[in-house]
Amino acid sequence: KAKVVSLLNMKGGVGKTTCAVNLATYLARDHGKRVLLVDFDSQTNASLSLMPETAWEKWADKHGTMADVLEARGKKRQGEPAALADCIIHNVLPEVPGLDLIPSHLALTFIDLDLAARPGRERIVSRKLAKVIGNYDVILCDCPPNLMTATQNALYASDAYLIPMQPDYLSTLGLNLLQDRLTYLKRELEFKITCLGVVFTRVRGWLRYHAETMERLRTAKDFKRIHFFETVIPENIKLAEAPMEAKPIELHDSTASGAEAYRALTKEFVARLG
Amino acid sequence: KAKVVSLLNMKGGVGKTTCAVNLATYLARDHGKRVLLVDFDSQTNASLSLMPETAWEKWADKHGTMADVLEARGKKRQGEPAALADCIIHNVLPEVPGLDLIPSHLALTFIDLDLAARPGRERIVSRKLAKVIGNYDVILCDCPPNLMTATQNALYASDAYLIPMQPDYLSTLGLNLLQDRLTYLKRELEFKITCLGVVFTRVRGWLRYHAETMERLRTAKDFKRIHFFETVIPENIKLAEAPMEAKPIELHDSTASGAEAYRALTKEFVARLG
Ligand SMILES: Nc1ncnc2c1ncn2[C@@H]1O[C@H](COP(=O)(O)OP(=O)(O)OP(=O)(O)O)[C@@H](O)[C@H]1O
Ligand SMILES: Nc1ncnc2c1ncn2[C@@H]1O[C@H](COP(=O)(O)OP(=O)(O)OP(=O)(O)O)[C@@H](O)[C@H]1O
Ligand SMILES: [Mg+2]
Ligand SMILES: [Mg+2]
Repeated sequence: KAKVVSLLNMKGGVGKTTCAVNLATYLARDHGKRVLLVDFDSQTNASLSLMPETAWEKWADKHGTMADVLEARGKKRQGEPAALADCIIHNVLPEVPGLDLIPSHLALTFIDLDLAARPGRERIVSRKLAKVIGNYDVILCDCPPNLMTATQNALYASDAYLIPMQPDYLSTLGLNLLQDRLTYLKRELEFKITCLGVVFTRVRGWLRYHAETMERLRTAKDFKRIHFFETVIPENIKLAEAPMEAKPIELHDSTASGAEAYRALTKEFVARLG
Repeated sequence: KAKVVSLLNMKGGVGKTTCAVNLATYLARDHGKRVLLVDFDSQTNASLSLMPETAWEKWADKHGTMADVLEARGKKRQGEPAALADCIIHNVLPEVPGLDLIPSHLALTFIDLDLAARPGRERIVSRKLAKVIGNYDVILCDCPPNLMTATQNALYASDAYLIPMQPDYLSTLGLNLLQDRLTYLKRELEFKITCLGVVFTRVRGWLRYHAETMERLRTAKDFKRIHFFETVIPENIKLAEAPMEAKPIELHDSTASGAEAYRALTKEFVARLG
């Protein structure tokens, strides 16, 4: 039965998607895991980091996406929403067997109010995932930058979460806010979830401000109980280029500093998952 | 009667808040405008870029915030929510007279479902702003990275919007998605809004990838009708440091490349606003 892990941060642009896509790739490639990546963000960033837009459009036209799984109203397909199993793209990257994807869809943009009256709106994915969870070792959930219904579905289905974070003030403000809101959700939705820790991303280690911010957080009283990964992901333009080729960093440039960092992060991640 | 402008992008971390805070400052300081900055993001990034956390806590304790304006349920204050006028912090920066702020509040995190049943939930701010709109020349709305109820309130109240954007693939994917969703909102909520244009942010001009991405967008058929600002905001660590001091870049380091860029952007912005 798979371990389910969410990439979580209300703060935008901190590398949730980049972490999800590259962790998923190295888990399958270097660690032989059967991996399912689930794209919970209506902006389809994770999906389009692994498949060209034309391929995504073709798939969404004929098959299901997260819009079907979450029963979004905006989706144009007729009839019953597709079953979760029919939304899975198996081996989305031919070069990386063992990595499957459930792609997202623009129709998730207003999902919160689509589902406002639906009983159990936060547990839809958890229930539907039960059918396939035995087929995987790790399921990664790429969350949008908020704690709304899509993210709540990811968290409710998750055993653990990982927090990517840029080492600057506005990005780190969110850590306290996040812990506070997560405590509220765990209580109200009555679920357990473990924090795997914080991974610093887009790090420019030569900048004193970045070095000081990481040091300040690692030693802060407030965050004593939080695990900070040893591996930090450097700012590396190759990581921003790769999605344009619909490739993870390993296939775009396996020698890039970003590739080395994600390879190392994945080792640490596997050890933390236990 | 003020011109109301929203900083808009569903993509996270592209510089909406940094633009809002620094445009607001230069409009007041260099152009003598009476400016109101309204923080629509439950993460309070804009608010905490202009006032220390302790000052914000004191204010939120005794006075109103966007949680009162948007009638959030989570807020702990008893009795009637505060009137909008009582939520305004006048001259939030002593060094920059003419810049007022309506601060945000964590209680906005679940505002969409708080307001799900409230008639006219998208027009609350527009109605309440009417009382004070004559006191300002420009009202800037800092939006969260989504198009949900808080952002819809900002857009419904706005004459125009500005799109900050990082020049990389995942950030630019959002431009088409944004235009599509905005068309839908304009039709369903029956309001008009002008696009002031796109401003490239966090630009590292020496990177070929950034230069190519900006060129590709400026010349793309899809975006022929979109105005791209001449000024681009460079990646400048000073811009990330400034919020830690609760200062706009002008007060943190007026000689920084980020300061020069925002000063220039503000000139262009004033010209575009007409
Ligand atoms: N280490 C890095 N070096 C260079 N660019 C990066 C790095 N990590 C992420 N990026 C780029 O920065 C942008 C933001 O990253 P990403 O989309 O992964 O963040 P996110 O947290 O998923 O954002 P959102 O909140 O919008 O979902 C993307 O364009 C991505 O390609
Ligand atoms: N030009 C720049 N140079 C360096 N750092 C920047 C620049 N612009 C923004 N930043 C920093 O990058 C991070 C993201 O910027 P910002 O918070 O303004 O984006 P945003 O679009 O408002 O994010 P969100 O989607 O979370 O609201 C912040 O920590 C900010 O201080
Ligand atoms: Mg993302
Ligand atoms: Mg912001």
